[in-house]
Amino acid sequence: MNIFRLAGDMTHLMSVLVLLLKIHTIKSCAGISLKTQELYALVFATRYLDIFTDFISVYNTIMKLIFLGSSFSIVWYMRRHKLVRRSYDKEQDTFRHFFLVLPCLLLALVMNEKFTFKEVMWAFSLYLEAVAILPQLVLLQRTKNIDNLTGQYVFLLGAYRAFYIFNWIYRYFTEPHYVHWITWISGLVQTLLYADFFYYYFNSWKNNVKLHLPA
Amino acid sequence: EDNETPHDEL
Repeated sequence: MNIFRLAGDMTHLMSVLVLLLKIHTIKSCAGISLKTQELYALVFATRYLDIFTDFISVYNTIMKLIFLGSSFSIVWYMRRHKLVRRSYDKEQDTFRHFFLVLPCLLLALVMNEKFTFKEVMWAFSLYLEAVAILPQLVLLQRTKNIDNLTGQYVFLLGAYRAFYIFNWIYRYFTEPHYVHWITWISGLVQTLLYADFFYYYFNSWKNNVKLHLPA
Repeated sequence: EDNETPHDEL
């Protein structure tokens, strides 16, 4: 464990807590894409298949349980909770996430570290995580006023993977056989997808104006 | 023992 990875995990945790806070306290999911939340639940479900077979550390297991629990409960809130679901913008959140899942699955069948069920699922979860934010970014472009919590949620979600990139660089130079091209490339693509959001987020923060993405 | 190194990152 290194400081970059810890910072990444804590930032990721904070993004999930900000979202749960928003949904649980003000009972609203306005501006949040259910499609992205469902993709994230699928990402964690396929990546943490080994949660009970490969014990890494208490920290690792606890964090996996938190990410699994939070992502599925957010999907449950947005689908089932009578108050929260009312604030869900069904008409605007129209990204066909099936068209993200299928290519990632096909790519995982071709590009993986080892052609075993677990490794294919692991590669699938990495490719899917890289593109899972797309429905959310599309929704942000459509909804005019982005509230602070939603903006912070997306910002933290993008920042965590940026920290991970520093973690991979650090591990590459400190651990002799640490090479994971699949992780590195999908992590880089994922972070690049946030580039324009970061640009507008930083500007809105610098000029102290409401975050507004160009249509 | 399976030679797969378990993925230690989240």
